Amino acid sequence: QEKYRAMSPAEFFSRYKELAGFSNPTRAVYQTIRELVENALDATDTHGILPVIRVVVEPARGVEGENRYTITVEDNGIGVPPTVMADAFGRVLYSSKYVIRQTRGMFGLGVKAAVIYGQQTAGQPVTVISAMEDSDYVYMKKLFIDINENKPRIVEEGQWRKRGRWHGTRVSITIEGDWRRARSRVIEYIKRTAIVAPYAEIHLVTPEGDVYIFPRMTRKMPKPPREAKPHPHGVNLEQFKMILQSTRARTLKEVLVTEFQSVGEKSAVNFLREAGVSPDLNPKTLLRREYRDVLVRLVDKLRSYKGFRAPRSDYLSPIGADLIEIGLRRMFRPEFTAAVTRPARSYMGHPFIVEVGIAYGGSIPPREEPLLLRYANKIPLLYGEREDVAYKVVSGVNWKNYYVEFPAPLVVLVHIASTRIPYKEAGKESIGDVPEIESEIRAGVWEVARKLRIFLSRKRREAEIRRK
Amino acid sequence: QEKYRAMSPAEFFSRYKELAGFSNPTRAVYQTIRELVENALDATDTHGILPVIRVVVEPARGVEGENRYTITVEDNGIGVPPTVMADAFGRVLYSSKYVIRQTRGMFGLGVKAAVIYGQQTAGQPVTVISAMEDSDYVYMKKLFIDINENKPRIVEEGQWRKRGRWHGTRVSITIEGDWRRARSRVIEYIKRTAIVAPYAEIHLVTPEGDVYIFPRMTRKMPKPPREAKPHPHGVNLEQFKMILQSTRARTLKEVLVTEFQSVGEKSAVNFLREAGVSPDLNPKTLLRREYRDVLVRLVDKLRSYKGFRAPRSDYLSPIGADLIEIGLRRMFRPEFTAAVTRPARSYMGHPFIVEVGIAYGGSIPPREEPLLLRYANKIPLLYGEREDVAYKVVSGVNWKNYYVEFPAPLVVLVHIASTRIPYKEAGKESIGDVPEIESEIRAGVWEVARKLRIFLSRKRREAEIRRK
Ligand SMILES: Nc1ncnc2c1ncn2[C@@H]1O[C@H](COP(=O)(O)OP(=O)(O)OP(=O)(O)O)[C@@H](O)[C@H]1O
Ligand SMILES: Nc1ncnc2c1ncn2[C@@H]1O[C@H](COP(=O)(O)OP(=O)(O)OP(=O)(O)O)[C@@H](O)[C@H]1O
Ligand SMILES: [Mg+2]
Ligand SMILES: [Mg+2]
Repeated sequence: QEKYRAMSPAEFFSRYKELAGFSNPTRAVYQTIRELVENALDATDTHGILPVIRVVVEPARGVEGENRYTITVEDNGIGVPPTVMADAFGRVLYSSKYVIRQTRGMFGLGVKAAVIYGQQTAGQPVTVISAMEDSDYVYMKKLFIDINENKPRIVEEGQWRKRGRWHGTRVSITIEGDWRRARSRVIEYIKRTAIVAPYAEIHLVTPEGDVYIFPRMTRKMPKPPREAKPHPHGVNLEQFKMILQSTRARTLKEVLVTEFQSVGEKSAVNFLREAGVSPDLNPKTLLRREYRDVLVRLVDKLRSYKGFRAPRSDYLSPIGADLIEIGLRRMFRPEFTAAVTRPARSYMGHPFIVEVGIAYGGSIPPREEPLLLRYANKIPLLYGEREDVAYKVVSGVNWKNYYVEFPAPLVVLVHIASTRIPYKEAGKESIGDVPEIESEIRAGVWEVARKLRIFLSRKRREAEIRRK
Repeated sequence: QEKYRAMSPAEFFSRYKELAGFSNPTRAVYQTIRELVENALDATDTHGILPVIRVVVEPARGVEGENRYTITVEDNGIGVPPTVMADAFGRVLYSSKYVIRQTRGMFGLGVKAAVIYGQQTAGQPVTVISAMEDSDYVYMKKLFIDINENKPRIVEEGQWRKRGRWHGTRVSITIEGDWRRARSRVIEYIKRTAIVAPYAEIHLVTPEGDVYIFPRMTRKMPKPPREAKPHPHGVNLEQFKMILQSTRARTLKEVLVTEFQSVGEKSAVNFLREAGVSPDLNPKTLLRREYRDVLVRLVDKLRSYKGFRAPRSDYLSPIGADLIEIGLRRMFRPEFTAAVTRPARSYMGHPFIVEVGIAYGGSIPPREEPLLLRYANKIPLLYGEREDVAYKVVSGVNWKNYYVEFPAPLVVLVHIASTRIPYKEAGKESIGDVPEIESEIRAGVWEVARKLRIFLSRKRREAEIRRK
């Protein structure tokens, strides 16, 4: 007799940890640090706060077994409200980033996957300490995740009055991990993070007692990303039903104009007429069972109607071509750099901006293929390269056309900023090949490669002149 | 103010469909068919039934919009009990395969991801018709998935007395899909499935009215895989707690011997003594809060203790070296074939068997690199090749050592059979590089490559003799 049963999402990601990026003790160190650092940056630069982030990796005290480390990340961000703190850290698929905004986080899984990995390999609860700017109190919770029920199990909590005006969050997780093998990737991750966030101050303290400081290079921050209304092309049946349920709009036309972006009065009326639905229809009517077919057809047409404006991109927050060039120079001391921010495009109703940077020569060691630095919403991606759309594009370029002969001292940086990054995995390793994104990356790579060609052809002429 | 909220697993995979393999309308056709076919094979050959499977893809009737197809897969398998039918097809993370047994399915997500994709793109419920062998009735349900609540919403159901003795299941899902682009991959998938399951009869009917028949080649079936007890190395804290809760064993020693495989009386006692825990301890005692540290240390030691036997592999069901060679010959008409079934090994307490086949020459068209056919638990994997451990191994082989010069007419088949396949994605595209598995694949590839070299060196000598 077959044994049928359900599983909570906590059990699912506990049983299949590799789906969340926790494939082995080396990767677990990396993934724990990156999930905490990404949360820290989301809590700061997304809210216009100059980030100060401290990462400490130390041998776990009072925990048996070698290879046990306590990883602590502290930030000066917006903090976590005490009413949601337990769920934010103790319930899988719980998040403040399920909205339409460019953030690093998107799944509501990251820190919980680390908590689960820690509680299963080291038996320790996560410790969270947090204070919000407008509050007089600091709150603390130590908790495990109840894997079966997918809910937090608080084992200790407290609160105390602030002495200063601190705001921010400190998260401490103890895991089994192979620090020795993970070390170089962790340092590379933080280095690459700092390169595109020169307004951030980041410290890394290692178990050996080394302190890596990535100082703030500028107080100038890019404008933070903002939340947007959905675009008609990006809405699915369930989302549209939720909008109809919660809307205060009294007509269907008003729903389209007020609940969506890029829909004006005229296009709303034209669209509804074309769809054969009255613009004055009461939105709640569409939720009735007998209107299901009408609703499905309407959502279908919404997603494919060509008469709406493209999604707005002014709520995105790219790195900026200047910052990319500065970052490349700082990292590689090259002879040549160039960078471009492509015009915004969209896929599935979500706007995206591709940025490409290139660096050549100088201190860059020659390699058999370009060194590719991939970024998505300012997160450096260090795994899964060969299935990433950026790798597909960059390795498909005929570099000979640009006077590049391998081995060559060539670095290419690709950044995608969007309200929705099409990751192939819940562990955020690589980006799937969405055709619109692929063609923008290709256009951006060609654009900077052409500038490189100009530089290289001039160098070639100068070399010929010197030979005569 | 940040908006904090939870999401059900249905909403999670509905919002991030690419995580389940539904990245675009082309891939959606492929993924729907493969999920249904894999369920059909799990319902037959896993239970010793000679599979008869019929796949029909037809233009959707009464559904607006182009590119709408109804995909129906019918099998003669064990059927679905009426009491679980709604959850099996309408609740994400619900499965009969959450046990320790070699099956194609493992996540409890596959068919539900297809149902969600269908209901969102075509607005149609899934139709399931099923009958069990020992029952007089056939049951039918049409349902949607309530995305917010992650539960089935039945819109029609019925039952009727069987007229014959039919048993099996028919599942019908209507989706938006790009059949034209998906067609060749779907045919390739079914072809490759049939190659390693020559005891199965599979029919594919396409929207164009073509009928592909993959007839049964043999009635001889490999012994079906069987369910196993967990191995100590594969158990985590939560699983051990569940075992302690449900066990009827009265001592800790009895728990180890009866609830696990590969643990005898002697090794149980030795292990517990080494762990400093009494073999006579009442298992329920370990569940008390004050024993948490003891429990954590015990599970830790369980996972690393060297004194237990390796996991048993007799409950696995490999393809078999003969069948692999026959399949390769049928598919490619090569000049040479060889195949090997490696000895069983284990990772994380789960046994696995690697099988490698090689084919050369004859009708194989020369290519710049080997054509790699990847299989996991008899499922052909057609996506994500470049991040797959098998690709890493095969592309890393120095084929010159084996007298192979590219372009060359070379095919390599790699199959991994296990109670737990370490997929990198919930959409089952590629296999992560677990060191134990990687080294077995490498050993297997070298083994068949050496046989190829003997063949090629003999051909070389014969060619030289002819020239003189
Ligand atoms: N350092 C922090 N400061 C403020 N809030 C935080 C911090 N870390 C986590 N949170 C809150 O906890 C929530 C859950 O974090 P978690 O990493 O699990 O998911 P996420 O960041 O939303 O998405 P992802 O899984 O993609 O990382 C966040 O959405 C955020 O609201
Ligand atoms: N054709 C079928 N015959 C019998 N049972 C079936 C069939 N299709 C599905 N089921 C039942 O429904 C359950 C859910 O199927 P589903 O594909 O969602 O998950 P799974 O096969 O268990 O895992 P995976 O997500 O890896 O495919 C199965 O575990 C099985 O019990
Ligand atoms: Mg996060
Ligand atoms: Mg399945």
